[in-house]
Amino acid sequence: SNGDASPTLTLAEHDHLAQIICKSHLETCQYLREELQEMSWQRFLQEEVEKYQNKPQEAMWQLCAVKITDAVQYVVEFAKRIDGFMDLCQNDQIVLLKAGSLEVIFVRMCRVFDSQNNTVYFDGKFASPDVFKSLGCDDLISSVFDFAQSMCSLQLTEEEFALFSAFVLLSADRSWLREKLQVEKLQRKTESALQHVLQKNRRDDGVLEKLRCKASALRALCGLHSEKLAAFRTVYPDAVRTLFPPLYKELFAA
Amino acid sequence: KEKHKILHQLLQNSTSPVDL
Repeated sequence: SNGDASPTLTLAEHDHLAQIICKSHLETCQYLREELQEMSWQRFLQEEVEKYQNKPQEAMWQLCAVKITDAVQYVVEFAKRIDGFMDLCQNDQIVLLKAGSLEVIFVRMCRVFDSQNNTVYFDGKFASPDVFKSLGCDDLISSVFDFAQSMCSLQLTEEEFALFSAFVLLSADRSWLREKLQVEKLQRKTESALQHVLQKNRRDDGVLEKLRCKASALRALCGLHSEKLAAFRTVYPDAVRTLFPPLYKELFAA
Repeated sequence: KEKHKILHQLLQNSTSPVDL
């Protein structure tokens, strides 16, 4: 690297960076693809779907908040293992995780998404959008499923998923960053390694551009999540205060 | 730091849920 915000990496450096990020991703991705393929036939029966649909709204929100909180902890570990992340100042580590952890979770969700059946792995089995009906936010759920469907159509490899997740997490345009240039440098290196891997995998030239669009779509999804949480909190302030995991509140409801 | 106590702890911890 020449040390500025536009790093020029050698092929070997690109490969090395891609390998490290892919290793970090596989160590912290919660589910391996092989495990998921074995579980793909386990779909919720109609009576199980109805059980979720009949849950009180606050109980279903709590369940989803718990699942998201579990996933956040794995994203934090992923971040810690990205070369250079722990060298950033603590303020910036927190800013990036606060803004990007849910975005990475939505990217990771595409690995546990069955595009043929339009189902996602949730609470032990594959769930269709109607499982989430009692949350009372059909538009958010359908946007999340549409996003997963469209990400799946790109058929990313694990290495591409890993680099795209790191690229999203290292977004240098988040508000409140103190050392923006350092983050920018890391993000550009990651983007460059992603581009290198896409070329190596002989992917269509447009894939990187499509991934940039997906990064904007992720921001919109997270914005919608915040809106829905704020609306839910207005109606059920005590449920958020007493039932939601402290880490979820720290990240999304502070 | 106080506002993001848990996140701060997770970043400092050498053992994590992933390792356990």
